[in-house]
Amino acid sequence: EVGQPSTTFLPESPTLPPAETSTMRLVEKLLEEAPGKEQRKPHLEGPPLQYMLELYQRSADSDGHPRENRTIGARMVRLLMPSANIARPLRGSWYTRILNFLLGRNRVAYQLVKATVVYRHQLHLAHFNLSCYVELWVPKSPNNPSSVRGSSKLSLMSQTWTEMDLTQHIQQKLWNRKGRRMLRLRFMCQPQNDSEVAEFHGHDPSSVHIAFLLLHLNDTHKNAQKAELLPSVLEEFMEGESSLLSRKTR
Amino acid sequence: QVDSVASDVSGPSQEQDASENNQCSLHPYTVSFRQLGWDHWIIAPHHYTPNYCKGTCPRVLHYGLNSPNHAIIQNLINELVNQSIPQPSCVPYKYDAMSVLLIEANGSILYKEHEGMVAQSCTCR
Repeated sequence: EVGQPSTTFLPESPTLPPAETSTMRLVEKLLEEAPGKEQRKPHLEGPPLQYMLELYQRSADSDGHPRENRTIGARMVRLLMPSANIARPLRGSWYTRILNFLLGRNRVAYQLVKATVVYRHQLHLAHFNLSCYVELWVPKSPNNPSSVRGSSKLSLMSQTWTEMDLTQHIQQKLWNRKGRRMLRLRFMCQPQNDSEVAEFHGHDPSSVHIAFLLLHLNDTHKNAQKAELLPSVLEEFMEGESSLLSRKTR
Repeated sequence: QVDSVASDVSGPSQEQDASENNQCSLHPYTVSFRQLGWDHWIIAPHHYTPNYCKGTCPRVLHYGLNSPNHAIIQNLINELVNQSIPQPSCVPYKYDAMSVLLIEANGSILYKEHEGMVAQSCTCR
């Protein structure tokens, strides 16, 4: 297929003979989440891509060899953008959006190592300076608080981005759930200057990247590498064979 | 029969001399993801160096080739018992992993380390 750019030939392939199946399985695995050519461009710009390029450069050299001193702590890092970004009515000076992140099905038994949301804690929008934070959005019920805040720290990416650890929440509430797995977060901003609150109404920061989710994963599907043990029967045979050969050679 | 094989292998044959330069070994090879038609979704790296193994496997599989016992036996079978059983083939022995950064169909960005992507050494088996 070299020189024939196509990512769609696999699903269309008829039943493959056994010799080709394993090869195709690898390529299929590589291509399983490949997009169509037209799908890439809209996502190629902006802070999310920049973040992942920096992560890549820290973790692998220019030839793709994983660096020995890499610190990501997992073999896979997936950056998810919110699938929905829903504005909520203003509450006083607070501008709020609900962010939905679809985690998808856990198809090949990925183990969650770490989950963080990276968000802008400072937004500059139409001459307004906003202070923002993110919290878990949980439906109101007598047993549930309306929201839960995680622990935040400044991201390495830039001074305007903050990283909040959500590993425990996703691990306990979402990761092993069957069916649709969706993380809902509340992104809240407030003008830094109280006098700007009234003027700020009507401006919408939905057009800028405000948050993305990072999932650090390990693939538990992979077989552990087996030690190459020589069966005792063959070992005995080889010992006899080698002594016979050495005698004859002598 | 073993005696005759042993005397045959005690000194290099002409055939072995001729194939010495073409003995099973690792060859460097680089391909771009553009050539593979995958550059629209693999962001980094731009090039892939899988390398490959090529060459003939000697009649006597020395330790440097890391051949398993099975390959040694198969060589003997080919030589002594049944020539329709092929001699071992020159194939990769150790592999390196490779990290790629790619765009997924749903628009997410994935960093992933794939095992077994780069041939690092060769063996006859």
